[in-house]
Amino acid sequence: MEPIILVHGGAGNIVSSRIPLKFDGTQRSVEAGYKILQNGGSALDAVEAAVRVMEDDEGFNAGYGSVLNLDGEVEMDASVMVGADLSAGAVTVVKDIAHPISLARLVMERTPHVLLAGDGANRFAKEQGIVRLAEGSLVSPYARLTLEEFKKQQSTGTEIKNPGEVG
Amino acid sequence: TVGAVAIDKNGKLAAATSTGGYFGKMVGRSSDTSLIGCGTYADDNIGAVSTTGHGESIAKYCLAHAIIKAMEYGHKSASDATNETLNQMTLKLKHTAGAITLSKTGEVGIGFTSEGMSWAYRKKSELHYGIEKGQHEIKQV
Repeated sequence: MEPIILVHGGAGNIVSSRIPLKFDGTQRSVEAGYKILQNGGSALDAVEAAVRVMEDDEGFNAGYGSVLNLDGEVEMDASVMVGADLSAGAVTVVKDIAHPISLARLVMERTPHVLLAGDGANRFAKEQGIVRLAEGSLVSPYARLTLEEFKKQQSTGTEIKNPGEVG
Repeated sequence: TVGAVAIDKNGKLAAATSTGGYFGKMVGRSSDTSLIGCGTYADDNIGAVSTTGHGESIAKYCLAHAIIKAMEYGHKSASDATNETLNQMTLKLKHTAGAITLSKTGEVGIGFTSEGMSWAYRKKSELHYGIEKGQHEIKQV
């Protein structure tokens, strides 16, 4: 079988200044995953590696650079699934974790559950030796600016435009 | 949101999706990305999907699973299943989304009803990528 890896970096109205970031990041993500496949690695390892690249990249809405909730915090979700046996793992509303996708994989591999949420997910991460980042470490300047603009539009009653991705 | 689907040399499939959600969301809001069958799905007998877009709509439509079932029962190609299911979701729920799909035979499906979606894939020495509708660049690597 010829290995293939396919990635996306989010859908929506992508502002032109962000397009080069998207091209660069998705290509680096693909290369990280493909390298694993090329060396005989598994599809699971490849998708995890590919997503981790984009979680580290401020140009994407995941990990560092995630959009902010109304309190100005990063709260992240991630999930992973293996086609061989339909095993799956996910996390939701996790904070201060650099790679939620790897935490989702640990939920799949080391718990009897599919989805862990909030404080429970963060506690599980700690038990697994995943370092909790300092509060606010994943907040990027662009994400802060976007939230400020959103709140300004809300307070003036102007029509709220989505400045970026829809999700 | 970001996502990846892959098939390895043994024909095994996997899918992964990760997100910060929606800007200005309520504290404690969970998205489709954390829900198996909505943001992510993989089955070696059919294919693998990762989605992005309006999370509440994707969750209500069980988008990733719907694409897989269009391939399984509708005998659609990865591309047709992805695009047709996305169009059906947007028609029904009036919100946009995108998805990437790989079939068990390595067919690629890329679709979005939003203005754009960044995507890229590698097969042999070709890197394919794009963002806008109809855009499909190829470069040798």
